[in-house]
Amino acid sequence: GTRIVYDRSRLMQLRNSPLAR
Amino acid sequence: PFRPAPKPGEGEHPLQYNYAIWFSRRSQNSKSVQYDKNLKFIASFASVEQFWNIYSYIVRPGDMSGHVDYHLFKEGIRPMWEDDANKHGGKWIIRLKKGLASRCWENLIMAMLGEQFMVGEEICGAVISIRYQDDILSLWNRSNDSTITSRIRDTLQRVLNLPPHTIMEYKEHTESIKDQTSFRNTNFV
Repeated sequence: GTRIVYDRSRLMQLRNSPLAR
Repeated sequence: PFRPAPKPGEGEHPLQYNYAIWFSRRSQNSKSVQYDKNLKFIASFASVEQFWNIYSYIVRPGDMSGHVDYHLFKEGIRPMWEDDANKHGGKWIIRLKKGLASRCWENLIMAMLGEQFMVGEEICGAVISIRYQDDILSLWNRSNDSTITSRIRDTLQRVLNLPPHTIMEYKEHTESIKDQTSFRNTNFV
């Protein structure tokens, strides 16, 4: 199946989402 | 006690695998204490948001002193040589000058969680070991197939952005069990 891939910049972007706190 | 990762909540971004993070600190009389008795489970997570949540409250490895390790492994794999997922595998070992541990650890685990290694099911987990002189970063994989380990090395070099001439060494866990060098990740005596 498809793998769920995130590059560094996407992970950093999600770090700032309200759900990550 | 171990707790499985919660299901990703509404709007969260799931990871390819669930992971668990563990902590260990060498006690004064560590020789008599089994390795896994020192392993403290911190948390499991299944999404990017859950990961950042946990990451933001744990102390960065470079800010810790003494003889401590963080172990970040796929859920279901114990950070021990004897685990079925590890016993035929090995690890890349990278020695880091003091001051680099936090940044390199963060880069490594982001690459692992984001599936940047492109080696299928091979990756088992990562360890950062804080020591008195150099710190040690390691990435564990299931097999010692040289095509796979070379691919892992190439990705490590790319994502870690290490100083030139940083030495990388691959070691099979069977060798570690035999020679008992490096730090122990086992109960085998």
